[in-house]
Amino acid sequence: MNIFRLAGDMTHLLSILVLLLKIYATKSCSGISRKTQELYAIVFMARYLDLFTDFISVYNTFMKLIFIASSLAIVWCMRFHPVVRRSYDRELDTFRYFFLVGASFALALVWHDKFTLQEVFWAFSIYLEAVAILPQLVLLQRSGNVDNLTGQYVFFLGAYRAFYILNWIYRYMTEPRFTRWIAGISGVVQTALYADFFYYYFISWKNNSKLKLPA
Amino acid sequence: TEQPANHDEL
Repeated sequence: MNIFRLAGDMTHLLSILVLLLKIYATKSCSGISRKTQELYAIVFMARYLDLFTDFISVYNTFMKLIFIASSLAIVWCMRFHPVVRRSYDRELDTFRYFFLVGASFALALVWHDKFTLQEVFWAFSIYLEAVAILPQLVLLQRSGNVDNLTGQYVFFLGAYRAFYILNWIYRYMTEPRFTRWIAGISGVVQTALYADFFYYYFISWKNNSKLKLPA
Repeated sequence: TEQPANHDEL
């Protein structure tokens, strides 16, 4: 474990806490893409198939359980919670994410570390996570004004993978024969997709103005 | 020895 990876995991956890706070405090999920939340639930379930077979550490197992439980809880809230579900922007959250799932799985069948069920699903989860934010970014562009907690949620979610890139660079430099091409390349693509969001987020922070993404 | 778990990250 290095400081970059710890910062990445803590930032990721923070993004989830901010989203839970937004939904719990405002009893609303307006501005949140349910499709992105569902994609993340798939990402975690596909990536942590080894949850009960490979024990890495208490921290690792604990965080995996947190990520799976929180993503499923958020999807449940957005679908079934009597109050929260009413504020879902159904007519704006229309990204056809089936293609993202299909393309990620097809790529995982071609490019993986080992051709085993666990490794193919792991690669699938890496590729799917890289594009999982797209429905959310599209929703932000369509929904005009973005409330602070939603903006912070997306910012931390994008920042965590940037920390992971620093972590991979650090491990590449300090550990012999360390390579993570699948996660590394996907991580760069994932972080690049946030580039324009980060720009407008920085502008809104500098001008102390409302975050607004151009349509 | 077992190859180090190459999925020690989240």
